Amino acid sequence: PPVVVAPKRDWYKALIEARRLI
Amino acid sequence: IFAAIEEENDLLMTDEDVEEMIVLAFELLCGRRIPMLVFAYRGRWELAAALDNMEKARSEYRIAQATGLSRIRALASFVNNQNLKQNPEQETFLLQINHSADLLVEQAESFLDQKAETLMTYCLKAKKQPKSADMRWVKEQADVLSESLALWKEIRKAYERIGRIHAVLIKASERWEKFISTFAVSDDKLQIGKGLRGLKVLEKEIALDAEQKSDVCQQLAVFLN
Repeated sequence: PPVVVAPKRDWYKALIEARRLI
Repeated sequence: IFAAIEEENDLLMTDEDVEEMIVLAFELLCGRRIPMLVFAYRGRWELAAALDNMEKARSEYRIAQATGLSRIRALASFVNNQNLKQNPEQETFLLQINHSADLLVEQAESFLDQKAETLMTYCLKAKKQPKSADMRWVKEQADVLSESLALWKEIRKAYERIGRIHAVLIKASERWEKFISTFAVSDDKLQIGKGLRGLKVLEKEIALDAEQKSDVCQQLAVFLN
């Protein structure tokens, strides 16, 4: 089976930054 | 296909699986006879139980694998829809849903990387010049990112489950091997008896008679209509 890494910190960071802006 | 039957969940079947089932149905209608071997075991209950456990673990493993793959395909379809939405006119790079799981995961990962980076860069710029920022775009992109992230977590959960079930399967098959070596009468001799006990191999055939063909045709007509 493929290696599915944990969700990356960068993904969350971008989301948090966007939510903060909105 | 077996996973879809056992779980009564059509989504575990791919389009290719459906195609193969339809081809098989038409072959049977045209008179194909499919020979098959059936294995059955009668004898010590410990052995029967061990075999049962192993088969159960094997089928759960198959279901887990199919589930994992269908989760990956769900994310790949989502990525494709987003790419199509973004560039409705240009030729867009689309993920091939029938590609291997490894490749799809890799491509989905780079989609998420790219989305996050673009969004981050835009947000940092928008912070400096809030007046010219397109907030609707930011919200849209954030929604896409959070939805893909949720799908990603689903995939991860499914693959962790595959790992756990694989361990169970290995244990069950070790148990089976152990029983086999404990109860084996002789290691290298095949014993042929009256067939009351032991492993039974039956030859059977899958074929349709006229009445069954008519039943299948009726059902197919409903689907095709």
